[in-house]
Amino acid sequence: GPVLLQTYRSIGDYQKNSKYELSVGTGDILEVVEKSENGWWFCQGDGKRGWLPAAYLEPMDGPDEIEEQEPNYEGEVYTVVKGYESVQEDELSLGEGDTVEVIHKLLDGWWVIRRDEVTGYFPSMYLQKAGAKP
Amino acid sequence: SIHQPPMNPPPRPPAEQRRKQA
Repeated sequence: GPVLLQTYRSIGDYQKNSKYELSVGTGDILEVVEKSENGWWFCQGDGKRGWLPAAYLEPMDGPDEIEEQEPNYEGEVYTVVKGYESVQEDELSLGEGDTVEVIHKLLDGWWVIRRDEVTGYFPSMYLQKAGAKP
Repeated sequence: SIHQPPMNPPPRPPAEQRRKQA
């Protein structure tokens, strides 16, 4: 049968940085085709298709549609596969090869992680589950 | 391929949503 795609509304203006992304304005309606764990969602709307940051999208079906995982305060061990320098004060700066504990996997691709008792946000794109093959 | 997500981390949530999360 037909695949029913979830409908989302853009909550901000987003200007694309590559041809594979979409530019949207606040209030634009989009269908989400694929949700990547790194926070980029493949969307279609108004005859266009491309990637959008999940952080700019809210579900039309209402906020009771819970997809977000619960935090895991014990932490799940991940390895940093690409270094990142914090831009905002609630982010962590880490180098390639560092080991961290993932506390909360947020859909927007910015996960809450802990290292040396310090907690902050880090791009999930630069993390890999410890022991996993790339 | 177009079906590969961008190589850079997506931007953080716009300010309005960050307030809602807090």
